[in-house]
Amino acid sequence: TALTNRHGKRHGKKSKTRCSKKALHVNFKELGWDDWIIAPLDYEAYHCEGVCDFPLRSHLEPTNHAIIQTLMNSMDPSSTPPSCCVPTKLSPISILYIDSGNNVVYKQYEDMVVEQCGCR
Amino acid sequence: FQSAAIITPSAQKRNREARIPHQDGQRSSKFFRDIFPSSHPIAGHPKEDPKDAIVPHEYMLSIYRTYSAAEKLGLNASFFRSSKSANTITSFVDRGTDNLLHSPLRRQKYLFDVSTLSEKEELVGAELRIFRRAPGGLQTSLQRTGLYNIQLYPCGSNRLLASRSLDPLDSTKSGWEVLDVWEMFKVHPPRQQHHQHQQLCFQLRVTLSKSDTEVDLRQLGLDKSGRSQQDKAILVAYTRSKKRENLFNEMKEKIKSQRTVDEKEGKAAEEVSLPKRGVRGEGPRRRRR
Repeated sequence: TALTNRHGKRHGKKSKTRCSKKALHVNFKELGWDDWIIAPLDYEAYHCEGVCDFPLRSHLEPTNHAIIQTLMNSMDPSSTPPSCCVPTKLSPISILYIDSGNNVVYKQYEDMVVEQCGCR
Repeated sequence: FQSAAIITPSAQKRNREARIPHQDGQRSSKFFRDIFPSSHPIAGHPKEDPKDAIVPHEYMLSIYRTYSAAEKLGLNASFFRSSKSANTITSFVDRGTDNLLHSPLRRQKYLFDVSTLSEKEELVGAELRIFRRAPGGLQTSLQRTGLYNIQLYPCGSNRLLASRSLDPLDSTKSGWEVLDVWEMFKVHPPRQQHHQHQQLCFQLRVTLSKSDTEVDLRQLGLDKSGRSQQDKAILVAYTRSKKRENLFNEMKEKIKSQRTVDEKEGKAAEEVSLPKRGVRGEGPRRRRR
């Protein structure tokens, strides 16, 4: 307990995690899409979660607008909501599926996996 | 197809194990079985006729395997020469049957329904892949020198579309013949027979290179009888879409096509079950909503 104190965690107040990338496992079979998706049957998509609080960290690569909005929110939370924790960099995945003509198709779908999160 | 597989040592071991020859000499891949277990809905219930069950060709599985492995390494699949910078690769399975009127088999037709090929996507390449079976017992008559000349034409035209030579020694082993047919899309855009179905038709013949005599295609294992789905010829179209593909588009297309199939079946079933009109009291039974 003494150790956590030294790290400056405040007692009794649940600290909200800052904006960061979290796990999100997508299972096409559970979605009921496996009648047309051959592969993959599941994949790791990740998602962004957490607060964008003042001051914004540089790795969140905020836009100038996000910096202003976060500043306004920190001064008067009732006047302006905080900026949003969203994916800022995404990558594609390959999907093998059956199209409406029952042909087997390979396609590279963009923006399917979160690589980085940021505040916008 | 240039082997572009990026195989990790463990996969190498797995791949070596995976090449389990089937009784009829067909290779199958454990990976195929991994992603296509018999419980998979697609394998589980073949559409209409078991013969037409939707089974991906090994070529499509190897494309998926190679490019998804490249993605995991942060490489963009469209950089591979074999993908021709396409981000969509569609395989259409041959719907033609042997022309049994002629015996011996001098010509072979290949018919493809390419109606799902999107006009919004740019076609960057197309090839016809034909599986040549090992000819089996007829081999003796083939002991000859000189190459075979495989020639491909659009149906109803004698304008040579593509050709390649085949060594008699190679013809004793089974293998895939790949012919570039991109030209076909440029010169003969798919004919609109019905506004839904766009057909592409190819005709193939093989001659002896030194003379123009045509060879019986059965001797070269190019007949179609008794082929499994994975041994049928496929037309592979490489397309590139500039616009970002929306995952739900495929879903909507699927649902739409499924609904039309259901409606057709419903109508047919209704016609069969409706009693003939004209006899009082025997009119159609009102269907409970």
